[in-house]
Amino acid sequence: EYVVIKALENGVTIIGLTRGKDTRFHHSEKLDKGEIMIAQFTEHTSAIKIRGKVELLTKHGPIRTDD
Amino acid sequence: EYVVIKALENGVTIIGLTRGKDTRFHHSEKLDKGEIMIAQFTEHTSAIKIRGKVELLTKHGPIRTDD
Amino acid sequence: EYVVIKALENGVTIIGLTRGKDTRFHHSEKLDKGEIMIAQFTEHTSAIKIRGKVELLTKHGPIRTDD
Amino acid sequence: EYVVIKALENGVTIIGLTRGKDTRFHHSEKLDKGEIMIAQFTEHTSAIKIRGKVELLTKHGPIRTDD
Amino acid sequence: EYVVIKALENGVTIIGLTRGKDTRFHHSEKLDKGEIMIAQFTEHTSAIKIRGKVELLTKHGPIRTDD
Amino acid sequence: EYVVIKALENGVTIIGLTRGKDTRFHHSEKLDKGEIMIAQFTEHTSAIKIRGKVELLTKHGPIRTDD
Amino acid sequence: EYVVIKALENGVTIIGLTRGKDTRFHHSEKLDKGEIMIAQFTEHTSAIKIRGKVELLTKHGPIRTDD
Amino acid sequence: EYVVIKALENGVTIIGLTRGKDTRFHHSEKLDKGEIMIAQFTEHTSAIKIRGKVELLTKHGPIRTDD
Amino acid sequence: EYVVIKALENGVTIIGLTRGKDTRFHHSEKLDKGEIMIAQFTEHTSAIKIRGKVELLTKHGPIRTDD
Amino acid sequence: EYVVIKALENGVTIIGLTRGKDTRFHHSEKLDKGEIMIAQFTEHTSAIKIRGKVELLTKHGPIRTDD
Amino acid sequence: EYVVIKALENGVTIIGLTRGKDTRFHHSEKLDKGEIMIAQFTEHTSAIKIRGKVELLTKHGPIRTDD
Ligand SMILES: N[C@@H](Cc1c[nH]c2ccccc12)C(=O)O
Ligand SMILES: N[C@@H](Cc1c[nH]c2ccccc12)C(=O)O
Ligand SMILES: N[C@@H](Cc1c[nH]c2ccccc12)C(=O)O
Ligand SMILES: N[C@@H](Cc1c[nH]c2ccccc12)C(=O)O
Ligand SMILES: N[C@@H](Cc1c[nH]c2ccccc12)C(=O)O
Ligand SMILES: N[C@@H](Cc1c[nH]c2ccccc12)C(=O)O
Ligand SMILES: N[C@@H](Cc1c[nH]c2ccccc12)C(=O)O
Ligand SMILES: N[C@@H](Cc1c[nH]c2ccccc12)C(=O)O
Ligand SMILES: N[C@@H](Cc1c[nH]c2ccccc12)C(=O)O
Ligand SMILES: N[C@@H](Cc1c[nH]c2ccccc12)C(=O)O
Ligand SMILES: N[C@@H](Cc1c[nH]c2ccccc12)C(=O)O
Repeated sequence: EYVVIKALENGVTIIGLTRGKDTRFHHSEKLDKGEIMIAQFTEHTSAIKIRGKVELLTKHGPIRTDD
Repeated sequence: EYVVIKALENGVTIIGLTRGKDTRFHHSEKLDKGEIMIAQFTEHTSAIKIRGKVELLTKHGPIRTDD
Repeated sequence: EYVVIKALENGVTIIGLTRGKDTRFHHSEKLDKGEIMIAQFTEHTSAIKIRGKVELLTKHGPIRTDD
Repeated sequence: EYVVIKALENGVTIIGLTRGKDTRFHHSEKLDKGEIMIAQFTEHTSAIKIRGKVELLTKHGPIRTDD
Repeated sequence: EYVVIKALENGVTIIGLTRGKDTRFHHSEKLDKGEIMIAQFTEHTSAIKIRGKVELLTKHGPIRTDD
Repeated sequence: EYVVIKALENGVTIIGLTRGKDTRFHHSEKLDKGEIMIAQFTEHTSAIKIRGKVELLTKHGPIRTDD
Repeated sequence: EYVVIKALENGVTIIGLTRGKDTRFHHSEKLDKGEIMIAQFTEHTSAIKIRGKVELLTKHGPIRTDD
Repeated sequence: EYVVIKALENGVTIIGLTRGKDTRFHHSEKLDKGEIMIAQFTEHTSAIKIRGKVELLTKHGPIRTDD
Repeated sequence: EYVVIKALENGVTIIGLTRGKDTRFHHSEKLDKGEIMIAQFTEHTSAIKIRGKVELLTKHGPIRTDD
Repeated sequence: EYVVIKALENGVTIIGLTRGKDTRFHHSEKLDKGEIMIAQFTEHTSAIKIRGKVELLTKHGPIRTDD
Repeated sequence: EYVVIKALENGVTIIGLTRGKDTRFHHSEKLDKGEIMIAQFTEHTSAIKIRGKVELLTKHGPIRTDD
């Protein structure tokens, strides 16, 4: 399972939250406008948090945060 | 399996409920307007509770709580 | 497998029924209007009972109880 | 596999029949009008019997008994 | 795998046939008009025979016997 | 895998052929008009032969023999 | 995997070819007009040959030999 | 996986090619006009060659060689 | 997984490339116009090269090389 | 699982991010205009970052970064 | 999983990139106009790079590089 994130502005942040009993940020990836990140759920990542304006493609359909 | 939650206002809360005999809150993630959380069901999370206005994408279709 | 329950009024109750020979209530979660619960079937929950007005999304389609 | 049962009147009965050589009733759950039960097939339940007026959602489509 | 049987008259009979070298009736469930039985194929049931007027939902589509 | 057979006349015969090196009839079930048999392929049945007028539902679509 | 064969004339022959290094006929089933055979691929049958006019339903669609 | 081959003329040849390091013909089946062969890929057959005019049904769609 | 190749001219060549560290031709099958080859990917074949005019059916759709 | 990346300008960069506790760049592949890279998620790659103008095909649909 | 590559000009290059910690070219296959290569992802190939004008069929849809 992966999601596709296209940054619609500079300074977008993609945050990986830890899998397990404890939930904390294990990595934060910065994207500039037009950059794309394709991120899987993994043994270490069971939730993803996104800050900033993006276009997001998921198995449940697309969603934007620039409206 | 994951769900996609887009906050439509500040102060939205995404709560993870424990898997097992006992059902209690193990984590609560705050989202501000426009932030997105993509959350899986996991070994520790078998139910998710959402407070606040959101747009939610699931395998059974989308649903909003701002109407 | 999970279902998505949106409370259409205050005081909605989501009840988990035990898996196994014996069928009894193991947890009851209260939802207020606009709150959402996304609940899986699990090792401990093989049936779910819902009281109150809700909008429910399932793999067999949506259903409402406020009509 | 689960089915979704919405009671259209008071006193609806959802009966679980035992899995195995022997077929008998192991549990009977009462639903009042507007209540919903979402029930799985399990290690102990290989058939479900429904008495009373319901709307039923299954993988083979919906069916009502109030006509 | 399960099928959904809605009785369209009183005295409908749902018969389970045994799995294995030998084929005989192991259980017969009576349904009255408006009652529903949702029955799985199981370790003990590899064929189901239905007598009486029913509406039947299967993975290959619906079929009625009241025409 | 199962097929659904609705008898359109009396005296319909559903024959199970044995699985294995040898192919012979191991069971023959009589259906009267309006009766339904839902039959699986099993450890003992790898072919099914049908005599008489029927409506048959299969994963490859429906077929009738009363035309 | 199974195929559905409806005989459109008397004397239709359904032949099972052996699985393995060697390919020969292990069984030949005669069908009269209107009779149906539903045949699986099995440990002993990896090819099926059909002689005579039939309507055949397969996972790749229907096909007739009476045109 | 199987394919369905209908001979559109006499003398059609269905050839099984061996699975493994070596590729050679292990069996050749003759079909006359109107005859059908339904052939699986197997432990011994990893390619199939067809000579003559046929109608062929495959999971990627139908194809004819009589045009 | 298999592909379906129909030769649209004489002298079409279907080449199997070896699976593993090393990539070389292990078999080349000649097809004349109107002949069909249905070829699987196997333990020994992880790529297929085609020379000459063909119609090719694949799980991603059809493609021709005679345009 | 793989994604398809077509470079729409020179100097496009496809970056593989490491799987595991630690997230860093393990490989960066340069693409010139019109070149295509088809990249899987692997034991070593659990996220992919793309810089530059591309057309990207994913299981959740296509997306471009040249708008 | 495989992709289908049709060369639209001479001198097209299909490059296999190694699976594992290290990413380098392990094979490069030349295609002339009208030739087709059908290539799987394998134990040794986890990314494929294409240079030159092609028509490419993938599970996410078709794409051309001759525009
Ligand atoms: N550590 C949590 C992270 C998480 C996943 N889904 C969630 C939903 C709500 C809250 C936290 C989470 C877990 O693996 O389960
Ligand atoms: N602890 C419960 C949480 C839960 C999941 N689904 C539910 C439905 C209703 C009530 C509680 C639950 C369990 O794992 O089973
Ligand atoms: N304890 C029961 C609960 C149950 C599941 N499905 C049911 C249907 C009817 C009645 C009870 C049930 C079981 O696990 O099987
Ligand atoms: N005890 C039976 C219950 C049952 C399931 N499906 C049926 C169909 C007909 C009659 C009985 C049944 C069994 O597990 O097999
Ligand atoms: N005892 C038989 C019952 C059966 C299943 N499918 C059938 C089809 C025809 C006749 C009998 C059957 C078996 O398990 O195989
Ligand atoms: N005994 C045979 C029965 C059979 C299945 N499919 C067939 C097709 C043709 C002829 C016989 C058969 C077998 O198990 O293989
Ligand atoms: N004995 C052969 C039968 C066969 C299956 N598919 C074929 C295609 C062509 C020729 C023979 C066959 C085998 O098991 O492989
Ligand atoms: N012996 C070969 C046969 C084969 C299958 N697919 C092919 C494609 C091209 C050439 C040969 C083949 C193998 O098992 O792999
Ligand atoms: N020997 C290679 C063959 C191959 C498969 N797919 C490829 C793509 C590009 C180049 C070579 C290949 C392998 O098994 O991996
Ligand atoms: N090392 C991380 C890489 C990663 C995957 N998905 C992510 C989402 C957000 C941040 C980092 C990641 C992991 O394997 O889990
Ligand atoms: N060696 C890398 C090749 C690779 C696959 N997908 C990628 C995406 C980006 C960069 C490199 C790659 C791996 O197996 O993981």
